[in-house]
Amino acid sequence: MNIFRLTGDLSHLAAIIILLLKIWKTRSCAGISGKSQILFALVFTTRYLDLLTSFISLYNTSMKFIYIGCAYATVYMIYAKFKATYDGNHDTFRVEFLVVPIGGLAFLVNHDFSPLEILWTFSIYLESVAILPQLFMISKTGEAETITTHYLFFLGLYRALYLMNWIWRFYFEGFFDMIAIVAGVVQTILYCDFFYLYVTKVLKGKKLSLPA
Amino acid sequence: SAPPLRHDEL
Repeated sequence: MNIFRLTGDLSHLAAIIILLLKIWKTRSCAGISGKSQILFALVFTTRYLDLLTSFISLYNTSMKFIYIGCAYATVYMIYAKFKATYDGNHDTFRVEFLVVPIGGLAFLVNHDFSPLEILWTFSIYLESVAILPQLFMISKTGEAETITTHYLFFLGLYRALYLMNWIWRFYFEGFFDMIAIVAGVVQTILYCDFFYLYVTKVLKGKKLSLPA
Repeated sequence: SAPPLRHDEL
């Protein structure tokens, strides 16, 4: 464990909690892409199946349960509890165009052709594009609530911190995982446009609205 | 080095 990975995990946890609290407190999921949240639940489910097979640490296991629990709670609140506030008309990204090719890619490019490893690879690839429905929805509605931009900021920051974690681990441990690194770079690049708007607008107290 | 198949990251 290193400082980049720890702050990355905490940033990820902050994002997940911010979103959960936003929906719970405002009793509304307006502006939130349910499709992205379903993809994140799928990412955690396929990545954390090793909860059943191997124990790494109390931290690792507890964080996995928290992530999975929050992800499903968020999906439940969007599609069941606060379904009336779900903006389905703007959440129209064709996720099948993501899931199917990524499923194929996971079969072709992986570290080991075993079920758990292929599911882990699928999860890594899927996570890198899982935010697209959310970014697409914001581009369609033309704006985002400020709390939603904070959610996206911490979510994007977490993988950027993981990139630093992988540099650290390569330098100090000689560890590197090309699949995770390439997917992590793609994932972080997808946030660059948002990061620019977040820093130039939201941090200056303005509302995030598109086109700029 | 080949990555460990036991993934220790979240």
